[in-house]
This record gives sequence, structure tokens and C-alpha cells, in this order.
Amino acid sequence: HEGVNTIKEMGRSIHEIPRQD
Amino acid sequence: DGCIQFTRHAGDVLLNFNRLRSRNILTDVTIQVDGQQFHAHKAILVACSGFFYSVFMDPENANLSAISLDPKVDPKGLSLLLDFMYTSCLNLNDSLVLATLNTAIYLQMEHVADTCHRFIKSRH
Repeated sequence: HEGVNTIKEMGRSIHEIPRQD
Repeated sequence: DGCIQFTRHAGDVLLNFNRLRSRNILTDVTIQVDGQQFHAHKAILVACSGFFYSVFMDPENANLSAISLDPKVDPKGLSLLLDFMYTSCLNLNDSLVLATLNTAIYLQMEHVADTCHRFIKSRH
């Protein structure tokens, strides 16, 4: 992604799979 | 236009894979060593270990769902290296570093093996 403005997002990006059902 | 980079994404994805592993979901290979069994995802093993890359890239092993390692491999070393693959954290301590080093060499994980060497040197 050289040369493209990159904005950093610090929050979660995906759901979290739980330890159990 | 631009790119939004989610700085947590790689870690969040790996955490989810580790959750899948601990719940034995979508695991596709069982590693057997010294009577112990470890469930894992071939893709993670291939991504992290030269040994597993060679094994699973071989067309003859396309349907392999269980693999027995050399009996001299220490299950504790393997367990630590599997945890490393799925968490990026390598637990090293004096009592297990040699087993971890030998297993890392066997699994062709030379960067981890180098780290174990440096840890051993730093302790003497």
C-alpha cells in the first residue's frame, strides 16, 4: 500500500470467538 | 481514497484460531507424540513450520489427518511451540528451553531455534 494514505484503526476488526459455546 | 489499517486484525484473527483450536473446531490434523495427541489446523502448521510445510505440500499426504512425530520429540516442547504458533508468545524457562530448542529444530522453525540459542547463552 505504498503511496496510499493509510489511516490506522485501533479498535477490534472482527468478532471474538468465545472460549465455550 | 486511502486504506484503513486495523492494527489489531492479525492478533484478533490469531486469537480466534486459538479459540477454534482449544474447542477443536475445524481442526484437520491430529499430531501424535509420545502417546499424547494435539489437534491443530494444517494451514497454521504449514505457515509456521518448515517440517509441516514439507509434509503437507507432498501430494501423497493430501488426505493425511493424523501424523506421528519421532518418539524423541518432547510433547512439552511441541505444546509450547503450538502455543507460540497460535499466540506469538514463546514461553521459555530453564527446565524446558532445551526441549523447545530441539523441537524447534525438528519442526524447522529456525527463528525460534535461534531465539532459544540466545536464551541459553544469556543464562550462562
